[in-house]
Amino acid sequence: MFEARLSSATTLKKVLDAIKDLLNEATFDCNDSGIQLQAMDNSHVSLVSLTLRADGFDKYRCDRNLSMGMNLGSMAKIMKCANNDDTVTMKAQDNADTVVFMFESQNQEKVSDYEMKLMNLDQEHLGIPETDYACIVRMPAMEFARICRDLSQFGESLVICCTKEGVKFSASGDVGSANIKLAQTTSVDKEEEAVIIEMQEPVTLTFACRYLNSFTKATPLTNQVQLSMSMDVPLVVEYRIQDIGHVRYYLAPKIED
Amino acid sequence: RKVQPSIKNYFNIL
Repeated sequence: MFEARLSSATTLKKVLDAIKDLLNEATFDCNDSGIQLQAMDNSHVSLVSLTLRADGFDKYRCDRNLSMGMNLGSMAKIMKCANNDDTVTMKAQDNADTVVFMFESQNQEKVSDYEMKLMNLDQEHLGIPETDYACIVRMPAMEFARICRDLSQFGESLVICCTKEGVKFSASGDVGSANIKLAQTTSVDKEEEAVIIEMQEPVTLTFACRYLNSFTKATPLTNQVQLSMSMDVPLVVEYRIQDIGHVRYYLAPKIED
Repeated sequence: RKVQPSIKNYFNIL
């Protein structure tokens, strides 16, 4: 028996919005420590890794490890039927071929359930090595989304250059070029507005705007985003999900042909 | 010209 309850459907709606741009379907691996999802986008360029810890749920029970392959388009149709303040419960029997989403209104007067067919997905799992990154940037998630959106207009690639002083985002193309520099915050009044840089070595890397823009669909989950970078290894874009886990995106830097 | 490598080039397939 698997059962996971969240007191507000908003979190699950936001999680789904954060991954469905990149993934059409994905396997939710459930065990007694929580729910894990790891999947590459269709073109195998980026990797999405989602962790929802058992202790972050209002109720969580998972008697046996369970892998639930879901069509995220179908899941989105179902999640659209939940109000933000509904309680949402996901339920499945052991070895089931369906999952049930149950929504309960705050006053308990409306209860809906949606049963969705599960899929057998043959997905490759990747081992992500522990890495000490040369630069780690923490910045407002909204600001990062804005920069990716703005600079995408000027080119299909975004260059991120990180030094001790700050981080510079650049794009160039037919129109011309664009640069946005963010200085490291000197006095932190509001932590969620701060730009913090932990640098071992400066790095300059080039990334595809298209994927960065997809990653920023996770922006509503949190105030701050963390970018971890080293030369010649994938960028990690991490959004923490308050009290329950995180979604991380991995994207390989573009390289000279 | 820069090209986009697959993420599979960086992580081992388990």
